[in-house]
Amino acid sequence: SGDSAPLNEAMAVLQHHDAVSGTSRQHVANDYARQLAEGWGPCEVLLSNALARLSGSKEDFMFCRKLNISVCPLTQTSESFQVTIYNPLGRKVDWMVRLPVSKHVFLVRDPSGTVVPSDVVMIPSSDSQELLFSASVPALGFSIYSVTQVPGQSPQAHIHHPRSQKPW
Amino acid sequence: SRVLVIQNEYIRARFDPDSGLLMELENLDQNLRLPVRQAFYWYNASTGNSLSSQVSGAYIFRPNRQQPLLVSHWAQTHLVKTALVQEVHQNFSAWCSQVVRLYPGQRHLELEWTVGPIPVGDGWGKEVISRFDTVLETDGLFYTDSNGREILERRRDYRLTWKLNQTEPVAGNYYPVNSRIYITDGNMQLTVLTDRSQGGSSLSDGSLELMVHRRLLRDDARGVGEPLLEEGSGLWVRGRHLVLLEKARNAAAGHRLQAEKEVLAPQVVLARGGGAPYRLE
Repeated sequence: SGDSAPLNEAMAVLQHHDAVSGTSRQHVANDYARQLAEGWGPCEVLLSNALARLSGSKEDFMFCRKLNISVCPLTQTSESFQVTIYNPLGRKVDWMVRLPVSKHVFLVRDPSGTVVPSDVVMIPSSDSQELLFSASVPALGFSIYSVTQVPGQSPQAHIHHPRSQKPW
Repeated sequence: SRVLVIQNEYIRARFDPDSGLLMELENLDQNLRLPVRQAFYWYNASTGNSLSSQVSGAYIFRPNRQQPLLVSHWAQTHLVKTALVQEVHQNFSAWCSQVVRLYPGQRHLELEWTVGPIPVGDGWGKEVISRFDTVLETDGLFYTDSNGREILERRRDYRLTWKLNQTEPVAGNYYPVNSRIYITDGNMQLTVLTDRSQGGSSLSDGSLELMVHRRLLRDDARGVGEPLLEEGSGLWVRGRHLVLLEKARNAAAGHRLQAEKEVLAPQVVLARGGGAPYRLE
């Protein structure tokens, strides 16, 4: 069973001005980060149970915490996966989803099973690429998109050659 | 032409062909065009001087001179254009890069900056800023938010509630920015939304800056007892600034709606799929 209390507790501790403004010693700042990270785990279980119940299917939900640096083992190795996007705003939003993937072409379907436009963009000066597609998510709700790899096709590079400016 | 351009239905951004820096922003929808030069700079952290022994540290921001130094005059750029995104990757140095991005239907320019590990081998603490310089005649005024709610007017070298004798021309004009900072000439408004709280200011007319990262070598004698200096090679930080150029009279609608989307951004949860059907009963 999940539990949001540890994360609540960590957030409560982090109301201290040292946590808000970074004026603590390093080992204290590290401990603040540890408390937050320990709080995420049981909260993710809670979220998974809620999503299983609301979506009607019991999944092994994964939370990729390093999407901002294009790291997500599940999307980078799987030939097919599900993307659930939860929108906490009180209004519908369109949101560009970016997920690190392997060097393939993918088909993305929206909750009604319709294929939506997607792209695989190579990330310059790195050998990784990201899958992009625009998701429409209802107010205070979630949408589930499914992604499947198209066998035998590779993404075309979209990078226009690097332009090394004249160094002054 | 050699000018690098990315655009969507609403926004066009041009980059200087020689330096690779952003040089102009256009709001195609409202027919606005503003030369905007954005670059990264760093303040050299003070270690105390003849005026005051105060050191720049965790509690105190105190650069040792008024002018920051450019991280780099130019950037190596990569242009990526697909149906779903147009982006310019700018590489300023080994510890400073940025991706300037536009998605279809987006009314702001997204600047995803990555800064760090800040090198301190030269013995200098560094306080890194992203600065936007424009021709807007702002008359010493700029605006910052208070926890995303009230917008406060700020005037350079001035305090509303007491007669300020300004002794720190830079730090004395820095204010907390929780979600946005903007400048306006009454006609056009340039707003920068942040994805976290940062220090910000406008130290000259038409200019606005946000501090994105710091790495200092001295303790500022205010109680922490150690410098703001991560162990090892140091942290590198990635964040986003969303830049909006709008008519002053309708700018609030733009930045308020976008800031809500930024603060309450959708959360992504992944799964392999094909799980067993699940019913509470």
